[in-house]
Amino acid sequence: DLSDKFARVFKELRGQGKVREAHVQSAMREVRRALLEADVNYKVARDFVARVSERSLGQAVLASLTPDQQIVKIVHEELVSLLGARNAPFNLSGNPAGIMIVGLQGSGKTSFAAKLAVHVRKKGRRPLLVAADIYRPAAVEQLSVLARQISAPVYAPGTDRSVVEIVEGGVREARRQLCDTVIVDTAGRLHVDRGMMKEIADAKRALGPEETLLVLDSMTGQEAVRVAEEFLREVDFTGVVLTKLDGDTRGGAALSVASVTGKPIVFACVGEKPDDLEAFYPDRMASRILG
Amino acid sequence: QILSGGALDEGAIEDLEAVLLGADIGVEATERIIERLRASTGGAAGAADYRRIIAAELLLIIGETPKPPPPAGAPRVIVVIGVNGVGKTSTIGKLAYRLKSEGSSVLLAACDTFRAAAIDQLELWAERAGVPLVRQQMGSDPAAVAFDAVQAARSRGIDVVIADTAGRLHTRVNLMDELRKVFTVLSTRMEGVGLEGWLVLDANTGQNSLRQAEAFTAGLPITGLVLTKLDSTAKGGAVIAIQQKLRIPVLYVGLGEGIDDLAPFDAEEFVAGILG
Ligand SMILES: Nc1nc2c(ncn2[C@@H]2O[C@H](COP(=O)(O)OP(=O)(O)OP(=O)(O)O)[C@@H](O)[C@H]2O)c(=O)[nH]1
Ligand SMILES: Nc1nc2c(ncn2[C@@H]2O[C@H](COP(=O)(O)OP(=O)(O)OP(=O)(O)O)[C@@H](O)[C@H]2O)c(=O)[nH]1
Ligand SMILES: [Mg+2]
Ligand SMILES: [Mg+2]
Repeated sequence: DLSDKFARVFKELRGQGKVREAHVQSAMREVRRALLEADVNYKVARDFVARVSERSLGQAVLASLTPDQQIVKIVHEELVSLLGARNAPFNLSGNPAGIMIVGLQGSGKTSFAAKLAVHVRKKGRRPLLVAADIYRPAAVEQLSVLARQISAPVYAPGTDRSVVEIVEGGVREARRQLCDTVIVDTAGRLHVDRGMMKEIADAKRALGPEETLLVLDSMTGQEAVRVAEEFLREVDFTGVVLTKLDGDTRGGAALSVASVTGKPIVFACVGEKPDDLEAFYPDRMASRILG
Repeated sequence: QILSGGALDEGAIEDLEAVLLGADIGVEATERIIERLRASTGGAAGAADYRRIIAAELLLIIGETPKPPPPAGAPRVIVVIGVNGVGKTSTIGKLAYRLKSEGSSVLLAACDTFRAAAIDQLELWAERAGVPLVRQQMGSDPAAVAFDAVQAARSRGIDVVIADTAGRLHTRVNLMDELRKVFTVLSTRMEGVGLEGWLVLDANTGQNSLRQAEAFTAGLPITGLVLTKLDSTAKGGAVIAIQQKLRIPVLYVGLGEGIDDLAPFDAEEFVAGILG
């Protein structure tokens, strides 16, 4: 792991006298490598290493008896501060409060919608699930089955209406059923599909949501940056949800998205069941990314 | 800028390194490719030459894995596996349509008996492709459904059975055991089937694709890969390392969500996609 690699770097160079820039440069190469192996975008990794390098060339490290441990501490701190940036609490204040769920195909949106419904119910709210994916075969059925499994109401008028009509119908239905939280599941879409990105921007206008959540598969590679940037520009999300964290991916996409958008990661999905939702812990994620 | 003999254009090399890393080829594979580039080019070469050398190298890695003929036996049974959400079910719908248009008779087996509406989803694809589907109740044993389906194909003289399985993370030991059981039941209790597994990988996925490939191919007869969502901006470069380590060919690529959006893997197009 990174600590061992640093220890070796400094041990090998110890014979050369006081810690110097060469030591730090060598350690920084290890950091960059670890981040790239973890799927952190290479530009994000480069910028991150530049920040850490600057701090590591300070007196705290150079004068320290354990420079390797100092640098590990700096790397970890910088990671946590980026991952936990602007940890805004999840804002549910409207009535009904709207939450729109967006993201690439297969990222885990529909499953997350059910998890979110269970979560807000624990906080004393009454959620209504809205099936606004009119494209994927049996998507409406999938959300309806999940809604039944968690005993939550669902508005699923089928695939003959437009997404905007379904969203507006969902808000009306929430008022009718005295639900105070509208959770809108949308179809997976490519960040570069202009038509589909416009559709979601229109749906967002119709819903006026308090929260728009980008659901991102934690095993996403280098392209996570571009995905996040496009969704930010075309839709503007308020938070990120990382899914499939029960796997063994290092999850560098988390750092890429957090550092490029500055948006908080609000939830972590750790399984397929409606209960498999956790708060996101930046320090745990930092350790995971560093391997 | 004139380069004297032996001097390398470091700027061009850095740019190419960024292209390879950005394509999810991974730091280790990228390092090796760049090392070999440095070793194989003399001075006075520039960006265009480097690009050509790297393209040839990538083509060698990805193009040299032969596509094996389907295993002998009838019916041919393709079990489609992979982690959650990569595109298994959609790929099966597209594949059924393609094989049927190529003259094979196809039957689908709904062995994802776990996920909400998984069977309904496959059923809709079967209808679109115009092929029969064998299914049981949600919660039934996937191996039993597979057995049923192959038996039905046998009795109806159908050429190919394609079995859909539930998405599963390779870190879940019990789910990997369940998968192994599907293969075991078919290979031991169905004499003479041509059994093979195809692993579906998502082009958006980073280095975890290599972990997935290693885990899913351990002890299972995996003969091919399908790389989906190549219509996204991701380049799917993780298959380069998979080729180097496991030598399993990419057979098809997914290029969208429609029934026609499946194409045979073209190594040159793939490499061109990476290098731009
Ligand atoms: N192991 C695991 N599987 C998950 C997690 N979240 C979702 N899944 C699974 O991932 C697959 C895809 O989930 P969906 O909810 O259908 O994804 P989606 O984003 O709605 O997909 P599209 O609507 O097609 O874009 C399903 O098999 C889910 O059960 C998670 O945190 N862990
Ligand atoms: N853009 C694009 N989307 C795809 C492609 N292949 C599949 N998809 C989409 O990815 C999502 C997931 O596809 P599925 O076929 O349900 O994936 P799966 O592996 O069967 O999912 P699970 O059974 O839940 O593990 C759906 O929205 C598909 O339409 C592709 O090649 N390109
Ligand atoms: Mg969905
Ligand atoms: Mg499926």
